[in-house]
Amino acid sequence: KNQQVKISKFFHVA
Amino acid sequence: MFEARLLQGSLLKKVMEALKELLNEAAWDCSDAGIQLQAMDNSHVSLVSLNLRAEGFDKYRCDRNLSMGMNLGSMSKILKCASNEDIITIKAQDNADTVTFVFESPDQDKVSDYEMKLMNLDQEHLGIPETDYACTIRLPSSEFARICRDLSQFGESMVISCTKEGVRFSATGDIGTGNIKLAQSAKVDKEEEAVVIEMQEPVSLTFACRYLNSFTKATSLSKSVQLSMSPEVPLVVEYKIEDIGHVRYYLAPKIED
Repeated sequence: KNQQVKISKFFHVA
Repeated sequence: MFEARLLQGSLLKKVMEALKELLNEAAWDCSDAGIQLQAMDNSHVSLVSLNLRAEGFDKYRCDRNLSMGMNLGSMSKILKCASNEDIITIKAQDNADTVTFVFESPDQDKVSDYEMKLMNLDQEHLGIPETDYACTIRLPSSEFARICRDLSQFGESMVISCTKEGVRFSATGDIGTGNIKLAQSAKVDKEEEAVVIEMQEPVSLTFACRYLNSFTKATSLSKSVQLSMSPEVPLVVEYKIEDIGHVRYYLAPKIED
């Protein structure tokens, strides 16, 4: 099953 | 004080439509370079990044950097009061707690102004790493909107696969499977009607249809849309906004667990 990933996994607080 | 006057007010109305389905509120960051907005949707699965350059405005003044927290539902209600032909001015005093929108009819016989309370949003700013994408696909925005609408009937996820032959959009679910293949345009006579694919390496990723459909609310902003993909990183869906800027949507993929 495909698991939706969070965008914050890729983009971090600058 | 801050004052930005946009002759083509309809662009701001369209930007509003492009944001309000995904975001409830957002900070409009104003500097002398222009207006920037960056916000994640409530589920933190997608990120919207808007940029409107100062040069694109008929008049632009920003004495001090300003971040205006706005409820986009309220802002949308106000912008609905503007006609497509209106000139729209956004203005605010420094460290004000309200923002004013002024709508001028083309022949100046009707001028409206709406004042809206600002919100304190402690929005964290996310760093978006520069990426050299494996695949970029430019296609007519209406075509992309049609693909998302048609395929989302078949399943909640869409697979976008890009090879040198072309790009394939697929969805599968209870009622069956749908596949749409777009070939690279042979002759590019009308730029905005073309399908142009740049491929460094083939990529195939899975995304949730509901976000893709929300992104296509920006279709009226530009005749073409650009998709950028690399393995295991967010998809970028970018719509140019005339010669003033762009709106970019980033969507995290769905990963086989």
